Amino acid sequence: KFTDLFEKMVPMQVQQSLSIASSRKADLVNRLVGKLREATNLCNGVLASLNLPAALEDLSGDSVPQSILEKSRAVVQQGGLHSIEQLIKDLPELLQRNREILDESLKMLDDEETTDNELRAKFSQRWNRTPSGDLYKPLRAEGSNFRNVLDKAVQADQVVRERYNTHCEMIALLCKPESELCAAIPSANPANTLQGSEVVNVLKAQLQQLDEVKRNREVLEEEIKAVTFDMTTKFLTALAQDGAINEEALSTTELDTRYGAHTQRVKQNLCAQDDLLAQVQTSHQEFATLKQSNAEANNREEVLKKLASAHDSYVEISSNLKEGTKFYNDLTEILLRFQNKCSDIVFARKTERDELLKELQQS
Amino acid sequence: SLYPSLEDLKVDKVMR
Repeated sequence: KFTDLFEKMVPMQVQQSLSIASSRKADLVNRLVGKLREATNLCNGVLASLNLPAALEDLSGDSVPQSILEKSRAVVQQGGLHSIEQLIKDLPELLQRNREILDESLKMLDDEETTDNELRAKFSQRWNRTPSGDLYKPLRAEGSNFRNVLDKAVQADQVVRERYNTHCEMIALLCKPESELCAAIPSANPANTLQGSEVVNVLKAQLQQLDEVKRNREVLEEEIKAVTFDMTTKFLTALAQDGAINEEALSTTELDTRYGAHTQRVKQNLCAQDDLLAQVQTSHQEFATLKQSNAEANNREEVLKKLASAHDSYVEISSNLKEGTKFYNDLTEILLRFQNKCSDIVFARKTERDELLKELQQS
Repeated sequence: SLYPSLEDLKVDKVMR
């Protein structure tokens, strides 16, 4: 198992030339590899700035924006369309109930006043009690206040109903499960209609070619690193033949031979990338303008805006209805008290009338 | 608010 320990020993001149040659080779390799890496960074930077390939990837995505999902959940939690539908149906009945109480109360006053007037006409000054008309003045004033309030409530009901009619469709949509909601929104990404369109196919193809260029680069880099470069024999021969070593000439010639093809391929690779990046930028320009101007995009915006305002209107309508229902219920209590007052005074007047009539007949 | 207030209607006027 003999190993010659002095195998590598060479003349000093050769040793010096070898070290210079190796640093030349290192510079060349570093420069080539550096260019490849730099090109890859540039390519990644440009694609990132164009949001590629992400913009192309979510073409098939049709997701509902998070904010809309939250609004949908909120509306469903509050009972959805059904709960406000029911309340709106109740409004006319609540109104009618209050109207009837008020009308009955005023009718009682009217009837009693009529009999009082008839008796006054019949007995003239002998019918000397206060006329009902005078007595009922404050009650009638109160009655007209109630009528005004009810007229205003009718207008309020109308406003709520109109608001409901305007938004009920969108509110219903908002209450749908996410999958239906998603399907009902015109392609969440306007480019969706661009899917399969020329510009998208071209852009995809260009990105694939770019990927290939990048992959080639990796292979190229490995090959460059793998190149063997040993000047020992050349330098030894030169020294033996000429007595001197023209390191630079010998090294550059050898580097050209060994790395010429790689250098050429690096250049081609970089040119190929430059061309492709220019093409990608033009295609992306077209893609972006198409995306902007696409009628679908506008449609999507419109629907999303409507969905958002549907949520806001739902909240408003719910509070309007709560207020309206409370209004009618509170008013009913007040009107029932008013009705009691009217029936009490009418009852008192009737009792008084009967006594007066008895007196007159006896006299 | 949308509906009229009932505050001034709640107070019962005293019959003289």
